[in-house]
This record gives sequence, structure tokens and C-alpha cells, in this order.
Amino acid sequence: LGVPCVQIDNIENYLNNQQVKQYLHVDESIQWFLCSKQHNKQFKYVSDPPLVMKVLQELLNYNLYNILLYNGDADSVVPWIDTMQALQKLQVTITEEWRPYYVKNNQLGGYTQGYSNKLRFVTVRGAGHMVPQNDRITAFYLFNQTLLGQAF
Amino acid sequence: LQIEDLVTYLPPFNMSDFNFSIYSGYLSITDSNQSFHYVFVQSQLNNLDNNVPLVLWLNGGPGCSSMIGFLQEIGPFVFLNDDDETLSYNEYSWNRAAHLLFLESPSGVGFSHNPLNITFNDSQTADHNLKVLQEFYSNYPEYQKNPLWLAGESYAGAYIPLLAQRIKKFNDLEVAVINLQGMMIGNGVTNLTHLPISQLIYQKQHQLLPPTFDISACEKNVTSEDCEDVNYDAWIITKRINPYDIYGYCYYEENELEDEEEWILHMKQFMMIHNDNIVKVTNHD
Repeated sequence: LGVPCVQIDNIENYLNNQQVKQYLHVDESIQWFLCSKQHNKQFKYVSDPPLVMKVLQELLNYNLYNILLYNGDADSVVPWIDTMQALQKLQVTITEEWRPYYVKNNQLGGYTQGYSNKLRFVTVRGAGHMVPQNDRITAFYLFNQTLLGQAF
Repeated sequence: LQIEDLVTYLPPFNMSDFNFSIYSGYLSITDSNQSFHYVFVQSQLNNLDNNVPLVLWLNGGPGCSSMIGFLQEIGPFVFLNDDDETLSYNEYSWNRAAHLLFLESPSGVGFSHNPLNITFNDSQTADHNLKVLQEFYSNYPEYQKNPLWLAGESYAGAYIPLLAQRIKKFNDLEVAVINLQGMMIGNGVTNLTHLPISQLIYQKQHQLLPPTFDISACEKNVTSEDCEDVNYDAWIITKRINPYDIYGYCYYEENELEDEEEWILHMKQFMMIHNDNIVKVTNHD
């Protein structure tokens, strides 16, 4: 069904401008599309859902990597409840109860829950699928705090 | 550094006006003809500091271009508003805190080349992404020691864990390790099997579907024909709502409105079937 309702005319026009292609050193004969699956019939992809969950569990078991799963809570394509459902299937324990966090003059940024094995879940209040586009301030805040290993 | 890939001008910005550089070009896998377009954005922090993280960003799909991440989401120059025709400086660019590597993957996506027309899967994409990352390090060895983070959204929920797993296995075998620290996944697809049910539950919870709309067929069996019917009805009803941002604007092309009459007919049929809900549906509409 493609990516309904999303405005991409500007980026499509920009990236298909021949001069921009030259500046980016890309093949000028390639027409840029947002998603190949919708525009290029030769592009085919087969997904393996059980494999992804298995690998996610494997990574958690190593207990080596910090993993942040965040969801804009106004997205109905990959809703935050779907991530919650995945979290319930993973073998992790809750280490910090569901709580609000605050950004931008102490306003509610969303909610977060801590898990064992360096895993954290965060919602971003009012943001859609493209969180950094919908709420630049909160997205950068979460990103920076995570890189620095600091709480939010 | 790959001088030939240095971006000197990104309309309307002259890169000499900034304290960081952007590189754009191709990274190739040696054992195939596939080449992957990448954009590497240096951090605004000290470029010589090996403690500055390197973030590999992947948009989802599968098959969607990471240029969305670069020019709409986390890059230094973005279309700030939906209707903007020119790029603006992004005050909240993630390169304020890290180097950013945008990769168009798998090949055949965005500006990347896929001359083989192969069918991709999650495992193969992960293998290719590891090879491309190694190619990046061979071209930009000064970033090999920097802490690496994998980030992305949507179907990158599948791409990222699998790439992380490949990196772990590579590190277990090789002396020269990739300094992977962590990953950040936004609205990530972790399991396509239960995603349709989550979508329906979410739509009901947010009153995008009528209160009495019955999704039990999908809760029982997501692959059943009854569930297909439920999904179709839900699709018809929510067709004018931006699914990616339910409170946001829904943009349509002129030609997408040609099916207006068909849509209205479907809505009427739906309301006839569920006529006890007509009033509620109308109110919500």
C-alpha cells in the first residue's frame, strides 16, 4: 500500500535534481524513490519475523549492548503497543517501573520503563512514526542522553 | 578520508561555512557488483576525538531510503516543515553529538545499485550491511575505534538486531573489533506476525474505528479470511487518516482522489452492514 499521506514531494524533487546528484556523487541515471518496493518491481524482499525476535533475545542474553526501543505514540503503523507486546515475549525483567519523563520546560515527554539486560523502552508523546521529524527536541534529548549513558 | 566523496556544496549550503564535513558516494561489496550509497556526516564535536560516537542510521521499509533520515529527520540540513522547498539548518541535528553514517540498504534502495535483481531477505541484508560497514572502516580507518551505535526506525527494527548479531560474530572471530556499544530503534518492526493485531487494537483504542467494530477474528487467527475482511473494513474506514501520525495532516496526490466515489460506496456498504453503529460512525467522522 505504499506510504499513504506522507508528504515527500520536496525531498523527491531535491534528490532528483541533477545538480544535487552531482554534489552527492551519485549515479545521475538513478531516479530516487522513497521506497523501492513500491516503485521497482524488480526489488523483492522476504521477511522472517521469528528470526528477528530470536536474534533480539540473543543480543539481550549477551548483556553487552545498550538497547533503546522508542515509539512515537501517535503512530498507528507500528504502534507502541506492538513494541510492548514484543517486550513481553522477551526474557527480560522490569527493573524500573513505568514512569513519565520530562523535557522542554518540564513538559511531559512521554513514558519510560527500564528492563534488565541494558534494555529501555520509551514513548514519545504526540510523535508519529518518524519521531525525529515530528519532535526534534525530544528525539535529540533521548539520543544524547542515551549516548552519554544518562537518565531521562 | 575519501576526498573524492567530499560534498562541497549541498544547495543552498556551502559546506565551507560549517565546522564539519559531509561525504557522499558509494561503498561496494567486493564479491558482487552491488554498491551502496552512503552519506557520512562528521560530528560538530572534535573530529579527532575517538570517543565521539559513530551512529549508523538505517530507515526501514524494507526497501526505503535512508535519505529520509538524512534530509527529514536527524541530519544537519532538513526540510523543517512538510511543504518546505529548501533545506534549513537543523538545530537538533544528531551530529551535534555523534558522527552519522546514513546507508541506503539493501542495494536497489535509493541511489544504491542492485544489478543482480536478487530477492533480499533479513539475513542476507545483515550480511551485506556488515560488509559495507567493513568497507566504510577501510575507507575511513580513523573512525574504527569510535564507539559504534546502530540506529534507525520502522523495518530497521529487523535490520539493526541482525546487523548487531553479525558484528558480534565478526568480533568473536577477528582481532580488529568493531566497537559496538548499542542500538536505538524507533517504532521498530520486531514481529510482522502480530503487527496487524496491534494496529487494529491501537485504532480501536484511539477511536479511529467505531466502538463496536469487532476485531476478534484477527485476535483468533490473523491469517484467516475473516481477519482479512476485518482488515479491509478497517483500511476503508481509516483511509483518510495519516497512519504514520494519526493527528497529522494526510497529503494526497490529485490522482489518489479518483477513487473517491468507490470509497464512499464502501463506507456506505460498511455502515449498512453495521447499521446499528451508523450514528456513532457519523459522529466520529
